[in-house]
Amino acid sequence: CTEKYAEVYYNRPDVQKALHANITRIPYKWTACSEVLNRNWNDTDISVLPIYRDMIAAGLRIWVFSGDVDSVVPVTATRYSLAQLKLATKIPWYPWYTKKQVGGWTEVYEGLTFATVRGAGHEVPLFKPREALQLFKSFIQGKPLPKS
Amino acid sequence: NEEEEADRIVGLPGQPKVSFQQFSGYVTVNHHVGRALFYWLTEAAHDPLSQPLVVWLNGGPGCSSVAYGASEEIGPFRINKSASGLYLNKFSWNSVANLLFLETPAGVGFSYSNRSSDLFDTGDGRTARDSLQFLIRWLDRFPRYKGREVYLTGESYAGHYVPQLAKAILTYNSQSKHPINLKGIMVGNAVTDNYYDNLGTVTYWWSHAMISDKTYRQLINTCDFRRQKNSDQCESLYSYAMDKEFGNIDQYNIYAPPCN
Repeated sequence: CTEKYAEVYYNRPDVQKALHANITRIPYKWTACSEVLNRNWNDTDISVLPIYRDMIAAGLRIWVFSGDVDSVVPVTATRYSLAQLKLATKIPWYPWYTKKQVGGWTEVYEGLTFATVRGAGHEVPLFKPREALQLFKSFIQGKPLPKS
Repeated sequence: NEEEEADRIVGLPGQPKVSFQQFSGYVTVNHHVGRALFYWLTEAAHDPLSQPLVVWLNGGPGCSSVAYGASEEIGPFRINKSASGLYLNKFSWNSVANLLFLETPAGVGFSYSNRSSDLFDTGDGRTARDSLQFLIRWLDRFPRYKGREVYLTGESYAGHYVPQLAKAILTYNSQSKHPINLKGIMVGNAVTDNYYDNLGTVTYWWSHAMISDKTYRQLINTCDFRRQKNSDQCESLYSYAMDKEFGNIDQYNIYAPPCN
């Protein structure tokens, strides 16, 4: 229910002042998600996999992670989609660890790292903050996730 | 830099004392129609001048990076239950990076457009263009970040925003004397490919015993997962699955208690 706290906090005038926000007095309350935008979304790519191929060719570091108890964009969806890239495996599938616990599983491909976060929902850092921070540190350092 | 100073956050209501700097405000991305995107920068807690710049985007489409990324995921603060103040997130990603939360596109959160019709015809294309303009102009406002390593991160529908912005940056860099030092992207539970996402989603529902064999077979046989818009029959199958077979669960975390 934490987004309810945001709906209250960010509509407080003193918070908006401190954030230099809402200076044009937008004619609607601040909200976590805009129904209007969502229902009237004009154009959407059927697939962004072609962009992945461009980014891999450009040498960008690409990490894709998945909280494995999310059913909205679940881990199976991500695996089916990434499989279409047909990437060669660089480091085979292994469990990665934080604090001696399996944080999830990962496979390093040529050009892309895939990692799951065990027991995390759609908002991975909300449900598994320690594991998410480890994931981020490994990503920023450009190193594979810890094997122990 | 006056603009930067004008954006400095002295302190948020109910905020604990912190050592890192914060800035927030607007960057106009389209002067002609008056479209401006809102950002919140929480600098790294240690050695901000040498840490990378990490842009975080939430998806939706239409959802706010301030509401989710900053306030309940990777940001340095959490909002307390009474919304009277903030407390520290000990696993914040600003322990190792400068975090830039961007509310995009206009219409999301505090980001706005003076042309109200913009809220009814925005999509992937305008979002990528405006987010690129934001980044270029934001770096002009914060010149110490020019040349700094930049990473784009996000989740959910930002599985579109992040690669599309990365592609826009790569194109910009190929024509610019001052390229943006984009090093990589990281996305989570990311919307990626219509067909395979949809196929994977109903397969996950079935393999996690959330739907019946019958519903699974009907979804697979009735829905054309390549289409943007589901047919009415397909739509009603999804509704049946969610309303009749899922029960009262939080679809975003199937083992967590739902927020009633």
